[in-house]
Amino acid sequence: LPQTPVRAAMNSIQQLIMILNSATDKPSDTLVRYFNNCTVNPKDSILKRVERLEQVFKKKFAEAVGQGCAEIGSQRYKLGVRLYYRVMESMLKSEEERLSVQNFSKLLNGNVFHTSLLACAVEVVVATYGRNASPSDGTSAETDLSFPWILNVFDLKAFDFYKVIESFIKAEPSLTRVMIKHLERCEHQIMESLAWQSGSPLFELIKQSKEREGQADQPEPSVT
Amino acid sequence: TQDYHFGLEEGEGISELFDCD
Repeated sequence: LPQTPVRAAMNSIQQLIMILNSATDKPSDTLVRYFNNCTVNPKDSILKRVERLEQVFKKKFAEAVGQGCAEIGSQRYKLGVRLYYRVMESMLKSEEERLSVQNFSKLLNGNVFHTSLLACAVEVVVATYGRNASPSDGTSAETDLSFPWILNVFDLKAFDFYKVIESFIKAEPSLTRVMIKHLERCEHQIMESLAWQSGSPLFELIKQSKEREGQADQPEPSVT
Repeated sequence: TQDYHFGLEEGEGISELFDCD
C-alpha cells in the first residue's frame, strides 16, 4: 500500500534505529584489531576526534535549530557515530580482502578520511530525520540542515567528502534506496558545483596531474 | 543499488582514493 509522507519518514527513522541498535558507540573488537595492526595505533586519535566533533556538531545543531535542541543534536550525532564505526569496519574488511593487507596505518591515521566518513554517517542520520529538526510543538521555525550543511559543520572540503560516498554505499547494504539516492544527489552536487569552489583540493590535484604529464601550462585561476 | 552508478574500477577502493596505496 502506498505510504503517506509521514508514515514513510517514520518507517525510515525506525529502520535506521533498528539497524544501529546492534551497533556500538565505541570501536568493536574487530576494529580494535585493525587499529592494533597499524604501524601507528590510531585508536586514541580516533576517539578524541569523535569526542571533539560531538561538541562541534552539538553547538552548530543548536545554533541552527535552537538552543533547546542541543540534546537532540547529540542523540543524532551518536547514531551517526555508530554508523561510522559500523561502516569503517565493513570497509576495512573489504580492503583487507581486496589488497591482502592488514596494516592500514596511513588510512586510519588520516584526519581527512575519518572526518569525511563521520560526516557521511551523520549526513545519513540527519537526512533520515529530515529537514525539520525542531520539536513538533510548532514554536520553532523550520531549519534547513540539508546537504551541504554538514560540510560547514565539520569544516570539510566537498571533494574529500565525495571520496567516501561510493565506498560507504558499498560497505553498508542496509541503506535504503531513498538514502542511496540522497547520497547520489550529494555526489552530483559536489561534482557539478561544490568541488569547483575556490580552495578545493581538486585544483591542486589537477595541477599535479598536469605536471606529471610534463605539461608546462600555468594553472588557470579558479575564478575562470 | 540498482540505479546507482558505481564509478570505482575493479582495482580501486578507499585506500587509493586517500592516497594510501
